[in-house]
Amino acid sequence: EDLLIQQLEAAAKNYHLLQEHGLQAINVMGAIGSGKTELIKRLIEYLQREGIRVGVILGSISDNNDQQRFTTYKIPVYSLHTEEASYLDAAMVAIALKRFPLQEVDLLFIENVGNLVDPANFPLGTAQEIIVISATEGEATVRKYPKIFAQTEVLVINKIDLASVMEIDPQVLIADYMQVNPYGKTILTDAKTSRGMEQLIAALKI
Amino acid sequence: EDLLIQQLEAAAKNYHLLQEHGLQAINVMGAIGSGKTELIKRLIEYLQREGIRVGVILGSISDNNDQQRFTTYKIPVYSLHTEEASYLDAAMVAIALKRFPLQEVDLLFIENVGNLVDPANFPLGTAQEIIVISATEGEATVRKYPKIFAQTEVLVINKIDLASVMEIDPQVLIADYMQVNPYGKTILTDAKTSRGMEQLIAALKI
Ligand SMILES: Nc1nc2c(ncn2[C@@H]2O[C@H](COP(=O)(O)OP(=O)(O)OP(=O)(O)O)[C@@H](O)[C@H]2O)c(=O)[nH]1
Ligand SMILES: Nc1nc2c(ncn2[C@@H]2O[C@H](COP(=O)(O)OP(=O)(O)OP(=O)(O)O)[C@@H](O)[C@H]2O)c(=O)[nH]1
Ligand SMILES: [Mg+2]
Ligand SMILES: [Mg+2]
Repeated sequence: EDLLIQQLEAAAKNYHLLQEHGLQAINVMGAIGSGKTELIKRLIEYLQREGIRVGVILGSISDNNDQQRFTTYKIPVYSLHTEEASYLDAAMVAIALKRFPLQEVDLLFIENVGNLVDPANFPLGTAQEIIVISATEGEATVRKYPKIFAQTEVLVINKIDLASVMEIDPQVLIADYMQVNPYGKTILTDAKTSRGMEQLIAALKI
Repeated sequence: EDLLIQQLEAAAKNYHLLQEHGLQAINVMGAIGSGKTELIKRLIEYLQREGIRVGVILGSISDNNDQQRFTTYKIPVYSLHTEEASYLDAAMVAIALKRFPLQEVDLLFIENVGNLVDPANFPLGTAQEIIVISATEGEATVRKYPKIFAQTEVLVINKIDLASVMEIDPQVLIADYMQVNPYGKTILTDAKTSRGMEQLIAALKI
């Protein structure tokens, strides 16, 4: 119980700091390799055309991460190494926010570590959260991890281009999500071709 | 440090119990939806033809799990619900082993929770370990989670049938694995068609 209160208080601090800077922050959660980075790249391309200044905080376990995949956008990217934790928490994000040039961005993507369990217990203090799963994981993902899907208002089913070759019906995932989260929004995306980007931008109220 | 010793001692207890029963146990780790269950099913089919008696301990977070996918084999299957933990540990496995009909099996698959971080820190006491990743997660999986790949002697790259449509080169993953684990074995599999099963059986010394 004490641990939960600590997490909530730390998250609230981050929330207020972001509000003070007029920053919209989005916690991008999801399974390993589901396409979080690719999705963020497509969103950055879209948003830069609209003149919105974007930044990224990138969570990872090891020094090997995808920081270089953002170089082309010339935006602030901060790598947050968790060392052993398989999730980001509010305290780690607080450290990152201290070192981040908050005045240089309007929108901040925080890419969480690939994990469908722990991030549900560690609110970061972002205004929005999305969870990115891949059609290639199968049809059972939502029902196997009900807690995180019940708590997250936007579900992205990525790699939708591979659903038919895998004989996966995305409607199964959507129905399972509606069952634990009747007001949640589902977006089908192919992050390699930008399919679904406009609906996602709308769902995120950007 | 104390925690690590506790884990090692609990794992050692499981190891001795399994040895006493002449049982070969295999810890099947991997990413979410990488094909662990499908792979175990193909292995069971192969082994049953050889007259080997198989059992499964199935780790999961929620009550929704894949226990029914094994019904057709008429083997003992024990579902181990972790509640909150995103990994199985030796203590949980000890409880499962107490309730499992150990005298009825020769080979025991323990399907771990989908996670490439925590299981590296929680030995279960099995004689063998394998890690199952999917080609659909991309080429970066091994270099992003070096610890678990350094510790695990058999790497299975599953869904190899989808590597070319995703433009993934499995040789990248194999090279990254060789770098952290020079003696590790890599097996390419398609768990839907049994491709790679014989090499995997050989690598597991079954
Ligand atoms: N076919 C297809 N491939 C995709 C799609 N999105 C991402 N990929 C590929 O999937 C692999 C993983 O993509 P990433 O963007 O690195 O995924 P991630 O969730 O950021 O991965 P981690 O941060 O390591 O957990 C890469 O090879 C991508 O090119 C998609 O919509 N369709
Ligand atoms: N194309 C293809 N699909 C596969 C392969 N192996 C498994 N699948 C599919 O991938 C999805 C997930 O397979 P599972 O066996 O449930 O994977 P898992 O690792 O046990 O999943 P969790 O236990 O939930 O983490 C299912 O839809 C399978 O049919 C493969 O080699 N090729
Ligand atoms: Mg990424
Ligand atoms: Mg499974």
